[in-house]
Amino acid sequence: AARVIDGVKVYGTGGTAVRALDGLCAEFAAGAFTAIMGPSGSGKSTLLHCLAGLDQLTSGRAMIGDVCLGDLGDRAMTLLRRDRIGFVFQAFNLVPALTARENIVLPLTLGGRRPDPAWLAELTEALGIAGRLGHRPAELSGGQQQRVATARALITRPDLIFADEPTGNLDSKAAAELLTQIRRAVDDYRQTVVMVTHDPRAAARADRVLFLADGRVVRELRCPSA
Amino acid sequence: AARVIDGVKVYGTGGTAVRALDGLCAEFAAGAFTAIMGPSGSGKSTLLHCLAGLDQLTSGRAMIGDVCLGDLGDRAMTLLRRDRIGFVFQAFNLVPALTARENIVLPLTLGGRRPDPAWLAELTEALGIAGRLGHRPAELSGGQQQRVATARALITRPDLIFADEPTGNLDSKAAAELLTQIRRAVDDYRQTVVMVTHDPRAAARADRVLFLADGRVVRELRCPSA
Ligand SMILES: Nc1ncnc2c1ncn2[C@@H]1O[C@H](COP(=O)(O)OP(=O)(O)OP(=O)(O)O)[C@@H](O)[C@H]1O
Ligand SMILES: Nc1ncnc2c1ncn2[C@@H]1O[C@H](COP(=O)(O)OP(=O)(O)OP(=O)(O)O)[C@@H](O)[C@H]1O
Ligand SMILES: [Mg+2]
Ligand SMILES: [Mg+2]
Repeated sequence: AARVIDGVKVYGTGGTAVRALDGLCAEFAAGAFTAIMGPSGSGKSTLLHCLAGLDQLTSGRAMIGDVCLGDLGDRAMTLLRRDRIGFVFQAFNLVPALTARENIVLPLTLGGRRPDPAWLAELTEALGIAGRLGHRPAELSGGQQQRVATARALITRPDLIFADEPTGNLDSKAAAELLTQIRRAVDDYRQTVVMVTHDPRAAARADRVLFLADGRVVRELRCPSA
Repeated sequence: AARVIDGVKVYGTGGTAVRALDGLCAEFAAGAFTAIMGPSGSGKSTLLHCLAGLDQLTSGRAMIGDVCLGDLGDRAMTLLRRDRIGFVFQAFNLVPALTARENIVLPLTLGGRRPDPAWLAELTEALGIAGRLGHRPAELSGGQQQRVATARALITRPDLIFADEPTGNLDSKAAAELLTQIRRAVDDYRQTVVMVTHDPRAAARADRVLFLADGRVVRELRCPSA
């Protein structure tokens, strides 16, 4: 469903240049749930952003299906992201002026579509935020904001879900419920999930774990099926 | 060093009012390291903000030493926060236009003071961010931003350190190093630390753990000394 071939991403130039990705190769099969772990600063967010077309590789190729992201124009890239990709940002990136509900359905609204009320209710109930939908992000706790960001990535049932540390602000019960929702997306709807996490218990819910260090994949583990 | 007596915090009014703190009592002795755990939305950030004078209780008293925070004017509160309190925010609250170094020394700069170069070097080395000091927050990874926010709270060696989930974006090695720095502040310099966390391994480094639920303390555990 997605892959990176010899991905290099360099920020800056000259002496202070940072090689955030250093010849990274990774493949993410359709309908699989992959976790990505690694030290802070090892390139995990950079990998996710390049895979989702939010950032451009310096060299190498990022592909979604048979499409090389570097070949797409702005318009095509925007449509691909809106319709086929859901992204949970490490810093949430919620719109401050919109309510939680408006934030969640924003990708649908931008596409001129309406949410399925039953799916919206089911999703927000499962994530424990159904009672907070009328509030703006500043009126929500950190963990509630994180779950709103997750709901936004799931509401369109996109082919590809990229989640950047989606449980970092959650207690173990809320984290388990969120991971259950992600597991259902994969098991019941054959969506593809790539999740960055620092939490081994979250990684244990995936089908396999890729370990990054210094902008490269250094190890891969298959998870025994639960 | 700090305490809350019958703390009540209500957001909003009428039917949608939220009782974020519901008659909370807690005491934080000088020179002790207290962890606070509890479900997402249980009032942990609200408690920290009220203790640090960043928010006002609806009723009850928040005290630092013998001073009731509700009695202080804006000027006195600002000086207290700048000189005696360090706060690591759940969302970091870094200044986007300033470099990491400028963000870290901002509380000193605002007080017309300069950093001790040896202490700044030691702190940033220990937190693993010494090589990123010239970069602005947007050029840092999530975990690097979190460590810059932590360094800012520690640089003034304040009497009171409030840390709101300071390891949520860190791998286990970086988290352990950050907790070691916090432990040193308590053991070597008799600073007082109140740390909200969802991570049991972080809580295990504290002297005691308070458990919140629905805006109240429901349980307290003393940690066996390591
Ligand atoms: N400005 C506000 N207006 C309305 N409700 C608020 C506001 N700020 C916080 N709340 C609500 O108060 C409750 C407690 O929030 P708080 O941020 O203290 O939770 P928390 O324990 O820190 O959670 P987390 O672990 O998710 O960070 C939550 O239900 C939250 O939605
Ligand atoms: N715009 C930028 N300019 C310069 N350097 C950058 C920029 N963005 C990221 N970096 C650097 O690239 C490296 C990788 O960053 P990335 O955000 O991918 O790390 P990460 O693995 O997600 O870390 P974390 O676990 O802390 O979130 C880091 O050293 C970071 O400082
Ligand atoms: Mg990251
Ligand atoms: Mg909080």
